[in-house]
Amino acid sequence: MGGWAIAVHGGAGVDPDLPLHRQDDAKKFLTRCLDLGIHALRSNHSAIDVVELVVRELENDPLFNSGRGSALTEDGTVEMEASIMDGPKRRCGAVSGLVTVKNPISLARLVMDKSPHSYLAFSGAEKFARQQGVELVSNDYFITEGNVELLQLAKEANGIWLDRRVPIETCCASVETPPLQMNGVPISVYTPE
Amino acid sequence: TVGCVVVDSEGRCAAATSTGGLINKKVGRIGDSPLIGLGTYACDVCGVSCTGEGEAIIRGTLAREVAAVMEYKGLGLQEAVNYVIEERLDEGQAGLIAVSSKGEVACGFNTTGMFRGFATEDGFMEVGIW
Repeated sequence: MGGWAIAVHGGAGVDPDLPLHRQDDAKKFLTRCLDLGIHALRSNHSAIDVVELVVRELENDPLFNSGRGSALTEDGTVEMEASIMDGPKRRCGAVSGLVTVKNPISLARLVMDKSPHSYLAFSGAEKFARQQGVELVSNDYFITEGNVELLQLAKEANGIWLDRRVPIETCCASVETPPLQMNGVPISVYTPE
Repeated sequence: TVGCVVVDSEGRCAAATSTGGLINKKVGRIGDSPLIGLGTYACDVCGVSCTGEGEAIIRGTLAREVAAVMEYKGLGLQEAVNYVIEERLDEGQAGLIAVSSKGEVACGFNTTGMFRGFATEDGFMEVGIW
């Protein structure tokens, strides 16, 4: 049997022109999250506890698209979702459509541990959160100025974006409104589903 | 989207993913992150967390696919990740991180970059973007 191992990610949507200082900020934060997980693993915490602990840390910082710093919907609001899975017995928990739960991953864990279901969404998930006494905050807590600006740019480009990159070709949209774009390609690419 | 995958010293794997979704998404849209087997998966072979275009990850059942090719094709962890990223994404853009019950870590992505970090008990540690 090998030893312990841990991997974290902050998303695959990376602006190719990300300024160096922002790259340094991201690397420092990822290193901090790894250190948190390594310390827990050295203290013999279980894998399921460590993944929850680390994702909570990632949710609390506005640097990446989750929890505080989440991407905004077309209405300028935040709707969050998360899931967690424990390998040995393939137990799992998931939540969607959260608007006031400070740490969605911990509610997903409670769905796995404290409910007869695997997945709760929208008002049902928010009701379960109140029953479980998890920390709730107003939706404003999750909204950052940077994401408000990004939403504005996406609207002007009539696009739905995966990441913080502003596709040059859609930045100065031509006079006729281009077909709805998803991450820089026509939405038709996704028609199959 | 953020995620973490871990295998502990008893060889147990776990995975967790959390997200705000896409910028300017429709209200009520559900992506891959909360969908077990698509954005997140863990079993006794590996743990996987995905990020990227949810619609492409959903169609490719990406996270479970890594475990499946390890179980049924006998691929190693990094081979399985490479296979899934190259063969299961169609035109979609996505990335994923994974650990195996043997204590290995791996990642794959077909985007410009992916914010990621790894560490193993034997002292390996790496943080990357591009």
